[in-house]
Amino acid sequence: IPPSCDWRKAPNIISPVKYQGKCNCCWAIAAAGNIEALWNIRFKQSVEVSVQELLDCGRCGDGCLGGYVWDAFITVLNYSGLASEKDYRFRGRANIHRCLAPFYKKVAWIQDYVMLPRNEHTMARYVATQGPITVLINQMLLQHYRQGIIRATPSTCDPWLVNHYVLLVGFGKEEEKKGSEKDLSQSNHLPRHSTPYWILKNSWGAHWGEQGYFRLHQGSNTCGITRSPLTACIGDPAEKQQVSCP
Amino acid sequence: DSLRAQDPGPRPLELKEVFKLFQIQFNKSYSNPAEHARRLDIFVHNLAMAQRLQEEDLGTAEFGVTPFSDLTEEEFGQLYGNWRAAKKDLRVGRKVRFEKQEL
Repeated sequence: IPPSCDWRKAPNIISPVKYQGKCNCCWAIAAAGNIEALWNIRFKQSVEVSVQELLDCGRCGDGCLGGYVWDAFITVLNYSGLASEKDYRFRGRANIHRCLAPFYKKVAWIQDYVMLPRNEHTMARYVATQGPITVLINQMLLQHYRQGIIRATPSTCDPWLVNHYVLLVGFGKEEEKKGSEKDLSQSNHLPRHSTPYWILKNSWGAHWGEQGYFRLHQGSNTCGITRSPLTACIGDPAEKQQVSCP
Repeated sequence: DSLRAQDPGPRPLELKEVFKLFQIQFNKSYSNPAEHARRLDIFVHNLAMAQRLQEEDLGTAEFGVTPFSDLTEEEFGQLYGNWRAAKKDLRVGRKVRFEKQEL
């Protein structure tokens, strides 16, 4: 596993940050982001897929009332792919009786989807060698988040109460800046601590957080990040190739 | 006397002024004065909450005024929380714990 990985640094892999508005469709946006990134990595061809198709054509009713990433993947499998965002645009509300999937050309499709082991080490290896994955977290602290790395405990962010899907696009380490003057004066004699973190893409627009992204501490299951790591499988599994994350 | 004569420096912004700046920054307006007063109360509560989170955080995160600072925790959860996923996950969690107890 490399010490850091950030898929945003690779050109045309990660699509622009989306804004879910008053529609609770984080699950569909995270699934779409996962498919786009894996498709772009695999085929070196930039696509942006339709979130609206996932909302209109899902089997669980109104997608703006929440949903699951695996249902988004089942919708993609049922309709043999997804239309482009450009053709089937996001409207911010579901139209469950008017699924337009059959009328548009598919620009990306998946073979399957898998649940990854609930282990941050394995998650990091998968992200570094395959691409971004979806995760489910407790979003409570994000209401007040501005920037930096969130490191919570189970009492400040319950890892069991997970209620928000986001896309995990990378990880890294940050040199510690916090500390008293005394600590700083001694810093030359002590080993330097660094904070490992995950980089996550949110769906609340580019004006929120760190240009639409946020960071969670890596290695402490902060906000339940290991509860439900899920990813689509794209391309022929027999031709599975490892890629290198920038 | 000598202390009084000293320049106190820039006056800290009052909460009402901070709230006004928040409204301008995030283009927020409220339907009537009662609603405005209610949102101001929530905003003040959230600033205190952000300060508490800042003190409790073990990382390098900065908490403070965000586009959601005029929402209660419940409103934020209803508007942005994926409760379908949360309910399902809690059911799974309970089942696992139950099975562990059984064992």
